[in-house]
Amino acid sequence: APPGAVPGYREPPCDDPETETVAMAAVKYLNENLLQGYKQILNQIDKVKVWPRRPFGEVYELEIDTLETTCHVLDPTPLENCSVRQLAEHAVEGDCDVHVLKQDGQLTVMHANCHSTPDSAEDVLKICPHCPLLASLNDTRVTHAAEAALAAFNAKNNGSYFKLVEVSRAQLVPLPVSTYVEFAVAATSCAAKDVADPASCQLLAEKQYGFCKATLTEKLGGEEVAVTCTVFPSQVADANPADPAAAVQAAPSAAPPAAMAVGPIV
Amino acid sequence: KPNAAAAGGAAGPMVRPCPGRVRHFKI
Repeated sequence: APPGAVPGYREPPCDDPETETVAMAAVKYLNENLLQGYKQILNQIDKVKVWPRRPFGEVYELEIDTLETTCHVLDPTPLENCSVRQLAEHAVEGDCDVHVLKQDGQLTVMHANCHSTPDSAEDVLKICPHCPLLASLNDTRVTHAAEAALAAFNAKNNGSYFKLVEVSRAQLVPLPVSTYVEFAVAATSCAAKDVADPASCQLLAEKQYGFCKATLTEKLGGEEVAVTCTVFPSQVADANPADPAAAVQAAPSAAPPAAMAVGPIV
Repeated sequence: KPNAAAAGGAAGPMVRPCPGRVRHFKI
């Protein structure tokens, strides 16, 4: 371009079907590449610029707001069936900048950068004065609750020994004094009933993940734990889920692999 | 005051193209 020349861009409306298709492709890409936490759902398109790209195609520069759903990223439930995390549960918002190339009708995410922010304590307490707020995942009460809950689950489990993958969310409840945790787990090669050395248990080649919700209640002279885990069907190995050049098709997803067609086990 | 039509301005209500609609709720 000659010096001083600024290449032009166009600004379609944020709610234009074309813009929405690109934003949905970006959210799909985000969810396929998230390594932890919860699946994100599109909430609002903030800005859009469409730049011409040489020799062919266009680049969509989008700013989008997302909201956390209740589906963990390891949960194979389609995003359409996931609920948005409600304000009373202490919602979390994502602010994302994305660049999407449209060429020959195909959408490819070239860049995506998101920052997540929980709703303010003030806003949560305004709509629900007694609701527990999100707690730090490093809090010792949180890590203890997750470890105790997983131990309780493994003790009652006749199948594989499950290891903790991540604590994804936690709340400290004042009355009764308790800790609510949600965490992801993965099956290992060991049987839960006869684990001598948990450190030697390896994750299965065909990864099998689960997602648990637990409450650890402090009682006089001890504690009580209630835990429910959903174990997802084994997942076939993904070629390269973190490949930034991976193409995101605007068309609906293909049918899930056969290994994922089975329902979860609770 | 300049006439909006004479200046090439639209006579109808202004459409704000962005940001788009909120699908769930704002936090």
